[in-house]
Amino acid sequence: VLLLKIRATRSCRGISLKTQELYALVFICRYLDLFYSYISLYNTVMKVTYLATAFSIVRYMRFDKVVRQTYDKEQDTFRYIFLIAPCALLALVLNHRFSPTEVLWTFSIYLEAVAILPQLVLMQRTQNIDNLTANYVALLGAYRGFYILNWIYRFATEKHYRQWIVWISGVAQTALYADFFYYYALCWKANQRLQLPA
Amino acid sequence: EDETGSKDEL
Repeated sequence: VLLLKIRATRSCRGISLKTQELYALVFICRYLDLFYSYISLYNTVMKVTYLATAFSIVRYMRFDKVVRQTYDKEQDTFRYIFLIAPCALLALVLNHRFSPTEVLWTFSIYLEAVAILPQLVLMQRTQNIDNLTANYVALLGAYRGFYILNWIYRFATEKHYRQWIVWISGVAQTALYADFFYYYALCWKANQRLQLPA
Repeated sequence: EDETGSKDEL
């Protein structure tokens, strides 16, 4: 959806480069297992797709002659360190196994949960949030939100399915969207363009 | 035994 917006409108107005770069980092840290484990063709294709789209978005926003001029750097002020440092620290302390790949994987789970924050802050400052941006954020929130239903189903049907770190992070991630979803639903019902209160 | 199980989610 986001690539569609960027390519169709030649603009990344209202999109946080910080959030996009954090997602790229999340995917790098999480999908290192592409090199040493295989689950299914679907799984591999989706991992490569996420990596490719994340890097493509960052490339457009940073280097495309036209698109990069529409990036509002002054408004996108969230500091990386405030998200990366706590997640890194937490991953070093709270993990299933103290190995490089496991800690990086855990770090990616924690970082994904909060990576949307720069985007949410930027949207609060944006007067006219375009529909594609609003829909993109809603889909991103719904994506992890729907996992919760899947986790409940798998917990009930699979014997050794316990992933506390993933579950708690996923619920926290979805909770961060609660406020956004509330206003998204209100505006959708009223058939109005999304506006977030300052 | 890896107690996290197989990481089959994205």
